[in-house]
Amino acid sequence: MLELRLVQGSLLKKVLESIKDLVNDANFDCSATGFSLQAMDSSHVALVALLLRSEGFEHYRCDRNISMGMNLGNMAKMLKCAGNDDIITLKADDGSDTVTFMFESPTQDKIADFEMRLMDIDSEHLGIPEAEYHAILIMPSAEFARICKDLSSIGDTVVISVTKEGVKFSTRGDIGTANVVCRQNTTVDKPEEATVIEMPEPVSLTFALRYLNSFTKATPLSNTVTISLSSEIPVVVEYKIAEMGYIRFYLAPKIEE
Amino acid sequence: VNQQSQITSFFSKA
Repeated sequence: MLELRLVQGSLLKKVLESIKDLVNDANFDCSATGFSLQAMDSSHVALVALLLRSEGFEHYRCDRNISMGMNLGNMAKMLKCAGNDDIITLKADDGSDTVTFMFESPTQDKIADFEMRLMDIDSEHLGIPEAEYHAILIMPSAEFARICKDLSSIGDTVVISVTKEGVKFSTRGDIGTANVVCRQNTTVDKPEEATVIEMPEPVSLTFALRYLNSFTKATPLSNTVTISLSSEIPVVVEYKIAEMGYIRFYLAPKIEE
Repeated sequence: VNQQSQITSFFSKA
């Protein structure tokens, strides 16, 4: 028996909006520690890892580890029917091939339940090694989204270079080139507006902008985004989910041949 | 030219 009750149902709505266009079908894994997902996009260039810890749920019952295969587009369609202030409960009986989403309005005067068929998805879990990053960038998530959007109107790949001066996002295309430099700025009145660069050593990597733009769909989840870079390994773009967990996007770099 | 690499060449099957 599985019953997860999330008072801040809008978090789950936002999570689905941020992954449904990147990944079609995925397994949600439920265990005593929490509700998680790990899935690659169809071209195996990007990977998303989601964790919602059990403590973040108002009620978390998971009698045994269970993996539920879902079509994320259909799941998003059902979650769109939940109000932003609704409490969302996810229920599944042992051995059942469906999952039920229950939406309760804050005043409990409206209760809806949507039942979705589960799928069999054979997805291998990948081991993600803990890496020492050459550069860690913490910046306002809206700013990062704006940079990715603006640069993708000029070119389709971005070179992200981190030096002690700051971080530079560069692109080039048929119509010309664009460079955006963000300097470390911690003299802001609100901490979430700061741009922090921890850079043990300079690094420069090239990525496809369309994936970064897809990752920025998670912007509504957090005011800040953490971008961790190391030479020759995937970048990690992480959005914290209100002291419940995180959503991490990994993107393989484009490498000089 | 920049060749797009794949996640699976960095993360092995657990």
